[in-house]
Amino acid sequence: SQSRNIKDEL
Amino acid sequence: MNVFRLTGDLSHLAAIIILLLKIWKTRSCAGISGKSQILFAVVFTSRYLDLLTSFISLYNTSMKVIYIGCAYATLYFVYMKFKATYDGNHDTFRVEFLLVPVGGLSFLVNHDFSPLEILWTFSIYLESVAILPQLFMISKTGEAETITTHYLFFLGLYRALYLFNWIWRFYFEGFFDMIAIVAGLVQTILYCDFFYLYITKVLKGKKLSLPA
Repeated sequence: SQSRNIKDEL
Repeated sequence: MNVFRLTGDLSHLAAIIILLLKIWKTRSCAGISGKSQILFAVVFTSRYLDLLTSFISLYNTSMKVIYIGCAYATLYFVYMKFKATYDGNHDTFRVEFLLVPVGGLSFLVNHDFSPLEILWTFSIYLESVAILPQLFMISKTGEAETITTHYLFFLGLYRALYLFNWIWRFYFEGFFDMIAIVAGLVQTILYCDFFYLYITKVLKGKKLSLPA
């Protein structure tokens, strides 16, 4: 899902 | 990575370091809300569990370790080493009024009903309101040490910069995360009153005192 990417953010 | 996210992370790191230095140099945590610091430690712990499961980059891992380390070091300073200087009488915000709604919401509104995702969502929602005990304490004491206002400024600035990071990522990468964006907006809006006082008072060399 789209939130997968945000896991590269702190 | 983009310039907004990098400066945002550095602003966040600056805030955390300023707070640690303030307590260490003055050997006092007067004016600091221990409750907010507990909430921040919970935010980092629940968000960075993926340290154990996935490696993204050296930068990502090292920053997470630094954030968690500094958060618990701050708790150690406030509740143990400099406990005598902790102003518990003014740090009276009822954090259960934050934890229960945030906990419930993270179960209701999330991207994926998996433990890690719910914990991440919980940490995002909690971070957006974690500063409230600190702002409440300042409103009760009616003032804040100048170094504490610098801490709050960089802490508020970090998520404001992240908002620009998300605009950048939407425009260039076609990516956005509504949960992080809405929570980040709420978080930044909560600082607006403080930002106004910081810019109109502290930056003019005055002390930050309330009522304005």
